[in-house]
Amino acid sequence: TVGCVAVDSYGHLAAATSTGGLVNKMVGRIGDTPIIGAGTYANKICAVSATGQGDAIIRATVARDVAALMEYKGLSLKEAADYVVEESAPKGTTGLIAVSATGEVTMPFNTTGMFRACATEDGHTELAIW
Amino acid sequence: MGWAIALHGGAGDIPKDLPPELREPREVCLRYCLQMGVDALKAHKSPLDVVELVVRELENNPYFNAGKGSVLTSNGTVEMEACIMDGNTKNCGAVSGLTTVVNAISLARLVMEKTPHIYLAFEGAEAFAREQGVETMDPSHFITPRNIERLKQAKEANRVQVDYNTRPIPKDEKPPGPNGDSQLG
Repeated sequence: TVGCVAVDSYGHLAAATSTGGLVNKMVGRIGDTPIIGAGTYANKICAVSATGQGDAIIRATVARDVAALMEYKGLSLKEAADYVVEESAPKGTTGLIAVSATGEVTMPFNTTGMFRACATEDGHTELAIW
Repeated sequence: MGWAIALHGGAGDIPKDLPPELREPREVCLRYCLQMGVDALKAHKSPLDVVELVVRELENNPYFNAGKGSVLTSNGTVEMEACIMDGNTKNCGAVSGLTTVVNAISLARLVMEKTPHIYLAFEGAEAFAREQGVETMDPSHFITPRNIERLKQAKEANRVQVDYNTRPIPKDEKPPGPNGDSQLG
């Protein structure tokens, strides 16, 4: 699975995710990637792209939960994403990338690793696996 | 706080001893895609254009599980899916079950912009792709020797595998609970 989230200097957000699914999956099986609110979601507050074990991500409505925690509980992007990855999604199944309208970035995961990279206007860049 | 971008190439049970010949090409691609996205944001492209641009590049890289390099179904076929969403309008597009479309993410965007729907799948999505004239290839274009091998391993173990599991998920076994020492993901 691959994904990208971006916010421009006006605070406009977008999310995109694409995948081949699971090895040896049944023909016709749909994962979290194309399900709005599970593997992919964006609104005026944040943009989220998730990856990992699709069935667990769908059950936990991962992407929408991050946005909802920010919208209804006033959590920061990092707090919301950390809560969803550490408390909602089963351990070892989920990673996500997210940006907020104010230019925050977070890339938490509860698997062994996640191929990821990010950059912000104030000069921070990161590229990591584990 | 200004612009920001993040991208991923999949999560899972990525072994710490991943050999350099598998780790480095992925890191090179992530670095290239990050720079491409940053340059597009600096050029004031819309976030929608930026995320589509970056995911297209990742789809075209055979080291990632999307587009070329997609993992295989139990029938040894490729079924690709993608989704794109614009935060301002909440417009979104999604596709599933693609077998010939080179960039699923661009077809998802066309679903969002050229149809009254959000989601097209399987033969309907393939027909829409032809109607829109997006680039398509023979399904064999997307199949790599490495993924044929991975399917073989998964079949021998009668399991399904997430992006990077070294130990596939047993089909009949539910993943260990949250406090389990999960090797899944």
